[in-house]
Amino acid sequence: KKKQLTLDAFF
Amino acid sequence: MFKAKLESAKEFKKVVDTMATLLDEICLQVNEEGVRAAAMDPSHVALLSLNIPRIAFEDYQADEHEIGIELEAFKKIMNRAKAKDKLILELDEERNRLNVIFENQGKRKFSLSLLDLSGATTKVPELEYHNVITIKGDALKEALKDADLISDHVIMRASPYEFKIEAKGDLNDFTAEFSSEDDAIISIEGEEEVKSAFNLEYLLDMVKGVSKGDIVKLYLGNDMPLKMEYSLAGCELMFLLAPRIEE
Repeated sequence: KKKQLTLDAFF
Repeated sequence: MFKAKLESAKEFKKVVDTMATLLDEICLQVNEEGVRAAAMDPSHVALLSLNIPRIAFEDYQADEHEIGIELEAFKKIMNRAKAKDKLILELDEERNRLNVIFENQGKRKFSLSLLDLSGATTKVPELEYHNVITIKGDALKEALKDADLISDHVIMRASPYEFKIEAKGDLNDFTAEFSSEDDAIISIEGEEEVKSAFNLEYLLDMVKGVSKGDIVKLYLGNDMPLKMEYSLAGCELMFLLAPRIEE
């Protein structure tokens, strides 16, 4: 299953 | 004070259109060096950063100000730009408005009421990338439109010599392949193979202002945000788009 990440995970 | 004049209102319209597709509002940080802004879309999937150095303006005078703008209203005003209109942006500090003036045979002035977005500045994360693809904007845009027929997301793959955009549907597939020999490619840099998946609707919004002759830089990693950069009439746009991952 694909999940859309948010940019918060990369800060 | 802030007063800035741009040669082409029509070109700047593309910048505002692109911002308005991703964001509801933006806070322009102006100072003597130029205009900067950065904001994330409401769902925090995409980030847009704008940098307009003062050299991009025909005339430019500015002290430090934060100018909060509601983008839907700004977009509607910019849609009234005509060929050969120059654009003057001028802060009216007393009335707390941004005057948007189209200058051609006369002056047509809109006064845009400002939002208080102070303290809402977005930091841009410093991400490290090893793969950079520099590609003609129309080739990228057409490939994304092709992929949009097949799926709602794409996989972007980069190797030292090749860049691919793949879309897989239930029945049908699409692949765009660009090698470093192809006309669409200015350069492909990188020593490893990487791939990430991205939502197509966001990608299409990000390339909205791109037209023939524009050059786009893509920074790719493994399950990393896509970084995209291009310039429109001296306005530098940078985007980050968070990936979709396999759970």
